[in-house]
Amino acid sequence: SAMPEQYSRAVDWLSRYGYLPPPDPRTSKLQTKEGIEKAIRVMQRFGGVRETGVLDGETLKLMSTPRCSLPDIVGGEDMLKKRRRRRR
Amino acid sequence: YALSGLKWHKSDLTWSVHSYPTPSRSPGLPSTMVDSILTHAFKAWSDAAPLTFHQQPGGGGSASSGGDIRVSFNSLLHDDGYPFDGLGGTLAHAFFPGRDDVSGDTHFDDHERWSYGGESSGTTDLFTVAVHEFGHALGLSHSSSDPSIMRPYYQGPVGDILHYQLALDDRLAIQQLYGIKGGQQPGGVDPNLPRLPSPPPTKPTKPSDPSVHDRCHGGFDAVANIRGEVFFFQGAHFWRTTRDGSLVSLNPAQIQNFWMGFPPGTNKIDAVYERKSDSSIIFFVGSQYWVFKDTVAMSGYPRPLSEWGMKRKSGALVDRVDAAFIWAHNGKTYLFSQGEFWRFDESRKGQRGTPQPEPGYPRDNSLWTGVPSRMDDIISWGEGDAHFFKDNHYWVLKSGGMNQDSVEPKSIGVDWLRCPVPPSTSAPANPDGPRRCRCDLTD
Repeated sequence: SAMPEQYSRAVDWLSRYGYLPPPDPRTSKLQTKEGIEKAIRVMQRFGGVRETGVLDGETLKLMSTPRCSLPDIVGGEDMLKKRRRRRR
Repeated sequence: YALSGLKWHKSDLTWSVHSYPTPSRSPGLPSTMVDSILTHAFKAWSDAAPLTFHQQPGGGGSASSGGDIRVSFNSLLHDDGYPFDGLGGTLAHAFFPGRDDVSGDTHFDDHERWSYGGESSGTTDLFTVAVHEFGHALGLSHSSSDPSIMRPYYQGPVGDILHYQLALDDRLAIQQLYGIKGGQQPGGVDPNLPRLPSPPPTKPTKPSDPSVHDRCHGGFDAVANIRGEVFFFQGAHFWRTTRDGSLVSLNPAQIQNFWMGFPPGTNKIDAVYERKSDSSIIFFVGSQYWVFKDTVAMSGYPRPLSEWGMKRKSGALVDRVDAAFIWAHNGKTYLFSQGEFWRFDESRKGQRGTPQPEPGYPRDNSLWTGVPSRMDDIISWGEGDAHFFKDNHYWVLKSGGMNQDSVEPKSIGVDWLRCPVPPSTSAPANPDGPRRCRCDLTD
């Protein structure tokens, strides 16, 4: 099972690639356990590994695989929108 | 494939290179070779769609010059809001098409050790990553399909760049945006709008006859705990309850519309369970079994049930399975047939890859005291308790217990399928010749 540090890094990874909504510094909102499990499942399905909902070895290995830095799930937080907000 | 929703509204595109890999990190890649690799990466896309790419002089890296797609090799913070992270991790990124200054820009992390061809240890094949990033610069998002160059993870060189061809998923994606080479432009009347995929042929919905498929009457052919949801199979249909206990629909779904791969006419499932080792789903139908990966049957199935090596005490081969489940108590798989059961350790496979019964089996179902000896099916649920289903009732053997006297039958309809509580009636007959009196359900 994942160590706390790995877990924290994984949540950051999930946010960066669009599987979790980005943290909101104004509200310090916590991600729910169910939300994180669901995000891990989506990530596992997208990456073609066994869908367990937990940070198993296979999932952690995939998260450390070199990759493109665009998000996999492009929602309201895609790069262009972020850029426009940053400019404003 | 997935599209970003953005595309270039022209087919003649220009590109330029504004910086090259640092020679000390990528010694095998002089600028002329980088230009050649990138030219071939663009060609992969222009081979599949009516696009042309022309290189322009790059110059000093001005964002306002250099054509539509500006390529550069950058390190760490590079003034686009998306810093790179040194060697490994993120390799590159590109901006989708549009009218922004940054649209089409394609950045490669200069801390990577870029290479050309081969499988040199610790290097990253520039051609492979460039084809992927140019896909973004043309409007494609990440794809989960395999094979697809638009998968987000780097998986090594794609091979000979002179003869490289996009996978079908990628060809369909680029043709959706820009049309087919030598063929029609996409979008019909308005070429600026992406063309929608052709709808599948219409398939009339056959409404279920509620008089035939009443979940509240019970009598299920099979019950299975699959990915934490419970499926109740009856005839050619099934009901499904989610993890939180809610019923997905009051109406049953057709097995063949959800579980793909059964032959036409399959109208009864005998038993189902989800294999622990790889989450495959095993269906038993008559004297055959299927292995499903998710909702699709794997190739090579059905196979004969005889591969499981189950023989009755009489020596006859088992020709059907009544119930199947993995007992959470010990992780072993149990198959039941006509009053006898067999135990399997699925980590030990036989010659054909199917597990073989453990020694000492079959045993009589009567060993599971207090529950029906001829059950419809069994699942592990909750804290690992074994749930035995028969007609419209179920019995729970607490975790690890096989021999519990006081097992009260409960209503499947009420507890699992959102049925009204029935008026007081007599309880089902004690399944194994009662050891004691039984009261009705409400007493």
